[in-house]
Amino acid sequence: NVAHGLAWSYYFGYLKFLLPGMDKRIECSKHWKTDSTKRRMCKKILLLYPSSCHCRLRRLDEDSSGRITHEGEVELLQDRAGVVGRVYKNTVYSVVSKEGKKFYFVGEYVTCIRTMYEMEQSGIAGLKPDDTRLLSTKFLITIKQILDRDKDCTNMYRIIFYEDSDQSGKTASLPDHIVK
Amino acid sequence: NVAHGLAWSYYFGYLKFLLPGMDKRIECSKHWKTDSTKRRMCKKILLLYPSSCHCRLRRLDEDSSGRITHEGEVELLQDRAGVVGRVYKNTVYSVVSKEGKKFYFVGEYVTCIRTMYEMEQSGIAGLKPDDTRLLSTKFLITIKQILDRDKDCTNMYRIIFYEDSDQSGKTASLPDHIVK
Ligand SMILES: Nc1nc(=O)c2ncn([C@@H]3O[C@@H]4COP(=O)(O)O[C@H]5[C@@H](O)[C@H](n6cnc7c(N)ncnc76)O[C@@H]5COP(=O)(O)O[C@@H]3[C@@H]4O)c2[nH]1
Repeated sequence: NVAHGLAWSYYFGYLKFLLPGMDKRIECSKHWKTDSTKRRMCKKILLLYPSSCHCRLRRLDEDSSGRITHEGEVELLQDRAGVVGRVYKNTVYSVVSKEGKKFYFVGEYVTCIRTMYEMEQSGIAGLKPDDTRLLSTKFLITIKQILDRDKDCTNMYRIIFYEDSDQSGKTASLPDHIVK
Repeated sequence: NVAHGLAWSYYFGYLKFLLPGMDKRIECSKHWKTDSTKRRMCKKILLLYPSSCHCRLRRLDEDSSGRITHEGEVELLQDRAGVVGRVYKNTVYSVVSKEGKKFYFVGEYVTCIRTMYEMEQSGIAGLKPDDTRLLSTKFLITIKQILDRDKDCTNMYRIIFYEDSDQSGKTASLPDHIVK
């Protein structure tokens, strides 16, 4: 079933080697090394999961009413399946809290959501909006179970599930979800 | 079902935007522009598909008895699902035919095969070798159907399905399969 395939693929093809050592890679980035930013940078990668599965945004700094800014990246290179030096890049953003404090984090949407969204939108995969919700729930349960069993991934990530009532994968409160 | 999920993910998450314009990207690479190599470079990306689904090799130039050499890359950058400037890199290799002629090509394994292989090997996904074969067949049929319907992808790729009896994702004749 589709949700299982996507969850296992997301784990074996990405999280299994990305997450272990994520904290070290963040520590090596220039944002960590700057004293002023160090105390306000999260050492876990934030994986955003909008309830609608619509991750319409290509970048987290679009549409965020200026509260999220693109700051840089952390990279991991790996030879894989015939591609020499495949690049696994994660984006560093900063977010301003309601009180005006700036926090730094590595974040992105859970990539598979984009696939589920496009499968539904295109119509060619035969997926309806209700199917997507079900798929998404199964996917989330499965990926959490998989990650719980991998000790090397523990504490390297946080899945942030949030309600986006406007179905756009963003909400005015996304920056606040992140700040928390 | 798993094969469908992987096929749709491979299409929406990769081939749908990678393949259109692949020929232009190859033409812009330095290998194409050199007269001596131009006449012997394939303008389609070669997607290798070993029958065992075991793509044990990380790079095509390992174990190829020196006949395959890493020559360079072509890249595509795209903002996607929160990652700014995600890198989609394809590797350029050269291969020497039995007559000693050198050909250039952009090639890699069909990435999802690696996922199926690891799901089976790890045991945690509950997949047995027979399941993998079935999964692989369904995946191949599905991805071919999807690509046949996308006119922008036509003539941009060739899926090379080959028998690897030693179950290692490579065969002494791999270079020859490629040369053809
Ligand atoms: N955010 C993010 N950054 C990454 O670098 C990345 N790499 C993979 N993934 C996600 O992990 C999972 C497993 O990846 P796999 O490589 O087996 O399948 C991939 C792979 O078969 C193919 N593909 C995608 N990008 C590339 C690439 N750069 N090179 C080769 N193949 C690729 O298309 C499938 C779907 O990709 P995405 O839909 O982007 O999400 C993937 C997927 O959910 C990523 N997610």
